[in-house]
Amino acid sequence: FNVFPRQPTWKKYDLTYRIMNYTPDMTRADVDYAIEKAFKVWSNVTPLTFRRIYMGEADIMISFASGVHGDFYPFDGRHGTLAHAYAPGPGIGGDAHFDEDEGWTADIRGYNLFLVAAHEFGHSLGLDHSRDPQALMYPNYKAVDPSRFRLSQDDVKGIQTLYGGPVNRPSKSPELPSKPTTKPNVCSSSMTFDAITTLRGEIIFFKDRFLMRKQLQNPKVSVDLLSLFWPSLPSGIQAAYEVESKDQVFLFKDSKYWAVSGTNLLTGYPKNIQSLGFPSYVKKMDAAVHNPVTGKTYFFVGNNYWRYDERSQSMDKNYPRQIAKAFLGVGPKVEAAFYYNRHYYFFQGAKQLEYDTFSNRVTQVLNSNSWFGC
Amino acid sequence: SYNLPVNHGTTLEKNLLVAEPYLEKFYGLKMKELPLNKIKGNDPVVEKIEEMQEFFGLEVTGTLDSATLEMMQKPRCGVPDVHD
Repeated sequence: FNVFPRQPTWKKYDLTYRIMNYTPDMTRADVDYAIEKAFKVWSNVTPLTFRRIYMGEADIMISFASGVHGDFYPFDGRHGTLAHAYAPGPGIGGDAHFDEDEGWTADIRGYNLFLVAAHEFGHSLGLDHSRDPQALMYPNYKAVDPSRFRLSQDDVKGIQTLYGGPVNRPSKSPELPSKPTTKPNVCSSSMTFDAITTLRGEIIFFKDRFLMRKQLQNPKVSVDLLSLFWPSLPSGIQAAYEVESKDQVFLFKDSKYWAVSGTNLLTGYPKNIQSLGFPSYVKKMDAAVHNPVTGKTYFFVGNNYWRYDERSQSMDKNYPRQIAKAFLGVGPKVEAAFYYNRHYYFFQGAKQLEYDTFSNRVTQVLNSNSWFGC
Repeated sequence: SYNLPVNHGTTLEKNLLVAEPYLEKFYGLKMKELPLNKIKGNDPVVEKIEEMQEFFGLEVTGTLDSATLEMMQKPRCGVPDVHD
């Protein structure tokens, strides 16, 4: 990746944009969506946020123009130069211009506005052209299916060099407390976990920005940064579960959730948890666990839990129910959970309850870090 | 204009019509400032072609070969690839 000379960046995280005019090639709604989605490419991997305004001077002014359009860099008719943008700065700084003589589309015919806009907004944020042909910031247009678009590692490294990862922003709101930078001591007697899941035969323990990987046949535990595996995911994952039959792991934070297969982030995510069938008052998950025998997934929120049928992809009826009443000896709340060999393992603070799913009762009370051979 | 070391078989004028504006726009070639006293080996146009070939990972020949011309005609972003 490259950055502009003298590395201009925005000195704030919350940026504004304004769409000054529209191309007749696409509906207004399609233009709005393409632009919003293009900004999301960058907000997903940085602390940056992009808010649309409809009047006055935005940080990033977006317009369509033909030929000479007042900035000494005239467009050149069809093909050739498709668009250009300016590095962060006052006035024209950050602005993005699109050549109206091109055929703009919302799919892969013509030039896809989302793909070109995502590239130009990389410039608006301070990235220069990359020599990596797989990078979004490569100078030449490459027609890819927008629904399968993924930011390359080159692009992620570049933008995170300028602005840091998704949670590196100084905490301006209480829900973003500053995260510890030192690795967690898994053998501490007060060790707690944010979320736990299995993943292709390993057990993954999530804590702040870190994850601990435990291979069942190997006492060794490795502690890594979550962003090493999933750079576009935020830290502070709150719930996670694996659906082994689909080789998918679902990760939850606040009202969003992602699906990964190994280290591959599946397209179409993040989604909102409401899409699973939760009532609107549910804002976040405490824990989740999937039972591969019944095909049911249990979501734990406060004192209650919901049950979701993975086969029919729908929430079962007559929920929520109370955790303490359904899982005797467990409750009232659950902080993390995973399934292994006919048992759920429920985590509450520094305690862990082994729960037999056939006899429906707690069979052992363990320390939360019993898996680490401390 | 300069006698570029061009592969045989391509018409120089047509190629230059593609190359010069591209190199001016994206690689900072200053056509108006070309040195009058050309010393062997310091042909700015050749240097810019080599710079562009190097950026795109093409074989650095300093000539307007077909791969280079093809790359110059791809639709692309208007921001230059190199900056002063």
